[in-house]
Amino acid sequence: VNKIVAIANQKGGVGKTTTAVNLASYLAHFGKETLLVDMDPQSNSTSGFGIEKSSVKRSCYDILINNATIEETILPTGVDWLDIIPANRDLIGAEVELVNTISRETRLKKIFKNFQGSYKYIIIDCPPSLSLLTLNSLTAANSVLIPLQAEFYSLEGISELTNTINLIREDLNPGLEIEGVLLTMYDTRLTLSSQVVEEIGKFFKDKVYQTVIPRNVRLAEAPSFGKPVIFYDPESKGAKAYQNLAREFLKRNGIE
Amino acid sequence: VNKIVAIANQKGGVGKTTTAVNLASYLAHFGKETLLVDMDPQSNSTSGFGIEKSSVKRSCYDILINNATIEETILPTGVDWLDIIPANRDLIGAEVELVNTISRETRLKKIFKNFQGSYKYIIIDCPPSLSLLTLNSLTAANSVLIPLQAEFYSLEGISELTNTINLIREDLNPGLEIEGVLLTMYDTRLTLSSQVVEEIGKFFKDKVYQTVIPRNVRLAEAPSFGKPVIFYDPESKGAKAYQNLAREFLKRNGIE
Ligand SMILES: Nc1ncnc2c1ncn2[C@@H]1O[C@H](COP(=O)(O)OP(=O)(O)OP(=O)(O)O)[C@@H](O)[C@H]1O
Ligand SMILES: Nc1ncnc2c1ncn2[C@@H]1O[C@H](COP(=O)(O)OP(=O)(O)OP(=O)(O)O)[C@@H](O)[C@H]1O
Ligand SMILES: [Mg+2]
Ligand SMILES: [Mg+2]
Repeated sequence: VNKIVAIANQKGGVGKTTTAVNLASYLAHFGKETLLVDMDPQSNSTSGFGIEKSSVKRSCYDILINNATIEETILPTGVDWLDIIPANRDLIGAEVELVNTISRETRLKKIFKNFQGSYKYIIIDCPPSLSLLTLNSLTAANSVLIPLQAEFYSLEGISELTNTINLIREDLNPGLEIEGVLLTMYDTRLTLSSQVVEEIGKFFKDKVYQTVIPRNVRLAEAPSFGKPVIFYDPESKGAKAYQNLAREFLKRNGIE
Repeated sequence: VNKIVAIANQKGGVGKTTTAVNLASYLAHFGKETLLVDMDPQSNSTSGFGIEKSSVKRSCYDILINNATIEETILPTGVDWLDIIPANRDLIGAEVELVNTISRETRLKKIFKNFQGSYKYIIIDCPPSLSLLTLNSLTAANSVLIPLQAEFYSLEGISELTNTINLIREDLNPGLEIEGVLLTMYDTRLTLSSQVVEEIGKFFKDKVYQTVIPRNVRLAEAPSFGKPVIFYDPESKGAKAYQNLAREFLKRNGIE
């Protein structure tokens, strides 16, 4: 595996799932074998590919709690070169069950360490909190991509997120880097947006991705058809933006 | 206290905080003494009134974990007839600390039971999860107001939320009712919105509030000035919508 990337931000509704589903789909489109991991009990990434969560027999929960292997949990997504480790409602109980287990933050890290799969990239969709599911993801990841809505409440939460990333780097995962900050649902007409962008640029400098994801209804419609946007409307502004994101991600990681 | 209302939905970014801050502000505007409780570790409701979270000495955390009283935790908001029990980053640790405590779901309920304050309404802003902070809020509340974005992922999570409400009603809080469903960030031009509205109407019938909150940038700008929208731009579409919401809420609760 070249890289494990967690898509994380405890602020809700900033486009974590939309980014995980569509970045993973375009990486696969560029021929990079990719595995998407749905670590959110809401299991939105799972349903973003039309997979009915009640039909999911084994999920992230089984990997974290029941020592299931990755091989027995993987499902196809309908996109070539892209598989998923799905979520289902069992994952809601994982938080409480993990609290009293030994080395509760490093369970996912150990599982990936022993995994010999042929995937180039593993993308992890995180829930909107800094709880044990997110901590497991940040501990297992090589880097974290931070989707950010250009609005006040989103900006407010960034320092808490970077605090947590620093703590994880010190204690649990010294190699954890910030992959970048991705501006999502961006509306160029709003003055609020450009003020936030200025703030973010000062803090994250060249870590801010050049690609900006515009607000585009096709991105919100695609999951209701159980498809990533590449299958739903590849010519839309939203699709083109995620295609550019995948390109920029590969370029930043040394692959033209 | 006439009523304790939890503003809850585990889906992130659906407008829970925006609804809590602005509904509470307009209830106060109509002369109803109101207390806002910020149960979210992100403490967005707290900063929505310009209160610096690092200056907050005592928060919801102290009430839940350190047996602090409500009286010693309350802060003014700058709005007449509206006080707040603020949040700060201590609340992040509350989830884990509560897991192994006796009757962990009913701590907030007990505190409100013994509270003799003169508030007419208590409004609780919940975090984007079905974890112990949200369970405490639902157990302490008389009813729950569900903000919902008219989009696929939001709709998907509703059955999980109603499951949880039913479980709480059976075991912990027999009187818990659904106050209503509130459509937020509604854009009449999108076909996606009208499809979701139809689905929601079938399920919740007359519990769907007539008042619909439109997408309006003034609502997103107001918190960056530390003000509820009533102080920031009372003539805006967003402000008028929340004013109508407060009126409809009072009407549904028998107060003209
Ligand atoms: N660029 C965009 N343009 C328009 N709609 C978008 C865009 N990105 C995401 N959305 C929609 O906004 C909502 C929130 O996005 P999404 O669910 O991906 O965020 P999230 O961070 O994963 O949320 P959560 O915190 O609940 O996990 C969804 O309904 C999604 O379809
Ligand atoms: N009607 C609206 N029009 C425009 N922007 C809105 C509206 N309601 C909320 N917002 C903005 O959308 C974002 C999400 O709203 P908000 O933070 O209130 O949701 P939330 O459900 O409390 O999120 P979380 O799940 O993180 O607690 C915020 O930046 C907010 O300012
Ligand atoms: Mg998500
Ligand atoms: Mg909120």
